[in-house]
Amino acid sequence: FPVVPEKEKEDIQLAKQYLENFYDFKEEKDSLFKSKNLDRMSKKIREMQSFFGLEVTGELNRRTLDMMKQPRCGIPDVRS
Amino acid sequence: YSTFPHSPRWKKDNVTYRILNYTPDMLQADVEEAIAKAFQLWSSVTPLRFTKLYSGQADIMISFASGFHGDFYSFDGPGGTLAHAYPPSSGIGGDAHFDEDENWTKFTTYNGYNLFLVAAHELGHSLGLGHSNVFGALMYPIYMARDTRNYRLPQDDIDGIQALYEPTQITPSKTPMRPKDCDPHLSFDAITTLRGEILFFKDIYVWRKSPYFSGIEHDTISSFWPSLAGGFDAAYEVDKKDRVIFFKDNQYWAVSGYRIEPGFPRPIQNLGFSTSVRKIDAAVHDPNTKKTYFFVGQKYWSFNENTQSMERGYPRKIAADFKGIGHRVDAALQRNGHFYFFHGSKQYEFDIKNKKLIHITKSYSWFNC
Repeated sequence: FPVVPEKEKEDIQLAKQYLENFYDFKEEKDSLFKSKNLDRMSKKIREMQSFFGLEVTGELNRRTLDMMKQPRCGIPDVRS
Repeated sequence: YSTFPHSPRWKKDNVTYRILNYTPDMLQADVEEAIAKAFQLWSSVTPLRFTKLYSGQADIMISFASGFHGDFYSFDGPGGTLAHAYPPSSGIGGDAHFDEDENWTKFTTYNGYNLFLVAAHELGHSLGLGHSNVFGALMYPIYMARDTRNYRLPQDDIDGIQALYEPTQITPSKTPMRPKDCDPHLSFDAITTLRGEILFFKDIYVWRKSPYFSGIEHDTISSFWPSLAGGFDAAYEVDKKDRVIFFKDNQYWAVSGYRIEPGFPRPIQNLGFSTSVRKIDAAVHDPNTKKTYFFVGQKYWSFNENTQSMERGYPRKIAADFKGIGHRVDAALQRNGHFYFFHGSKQYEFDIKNKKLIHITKSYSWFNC
């Protein structure tokens, strides 16, 4: 079954927050180009997937989301 | 492994820490034990030594807090982020914060987080390590529940910390190996009870027999009391005072749980020994008479815990009053109205009330061999 839209929104929000906290992701709120933010996010997802030895797809798949939901240390994995 | 940018590290071997507050999830003593054991992991492979402070500014300040707590990273309620710590530097540098919204536990359970494991990880940051991408490493950022009895620092973490600090300069041949539980030649330096458990000491090692868990736990002395060196001569507990006394050479220390009481060590002459007595072989306390017996060579002394003074008429020959114990005593233990005297690999069980030797067995008999 497809993911319900609300759940999908929640997951994307969680992923954004996770990447901001631990992978130095910065969303450009005022950017005219939505695709630019998606590209940046995809790049950070790749970085995160690579760190944890997941398949590097740049997509927010189930395994990546599951990893993001694990309890963890609050120190970033990468730094600016 | 990884280090922080510019690889910050402590430029000294003696690093201080202070526990600012305690989680209500655990006994205070258990928090102290978890933190001390976490430090011991790192000190076991580096020249670093950690000293606990009870007031003032320490290099590493440890605290429990919820939500926003005055730094760059707010906590997020149960789950998610469990803790964080800052790399070595002044001020907030080195400090470790634990999310009070988590349920902290002494052991690994399914409904909480093992404080020792999380603290050991955070203190890795406090010493300068970043996150490792090696699955199974202590510095891997994800909490992984695991059995922490006999926990050993994974090699990746050892490599990381030794890249920042020198490896411990110990010649392997000089480090005594822990004897096997059922080694027929096993002997002990000292034995004591502690809050219902029995601790057996040999060199730097402790065997812990507890009514609260099955089997024997293996630890090092420094994991309980980081500032005490191994090789105790004698130990005894006065349970009514929740106090254990340790002897090494001509000094003694008093501890209450994991806390070393202030004002120690003191010279054994404070107990009433003459300066000709250089060390105690063994000590045991009889809670019924409130007397403690000290064994030195072929003689023993009786110490009145109520008056804190040595009794008149002592020393006496051990063999005169403990018939069948015709030699020096390595260690002694009181349990259920019996004294257990240890000499080499043998244990002599003595009925205190009837003043009678009732059983001779191997020293390892407590280890279910």
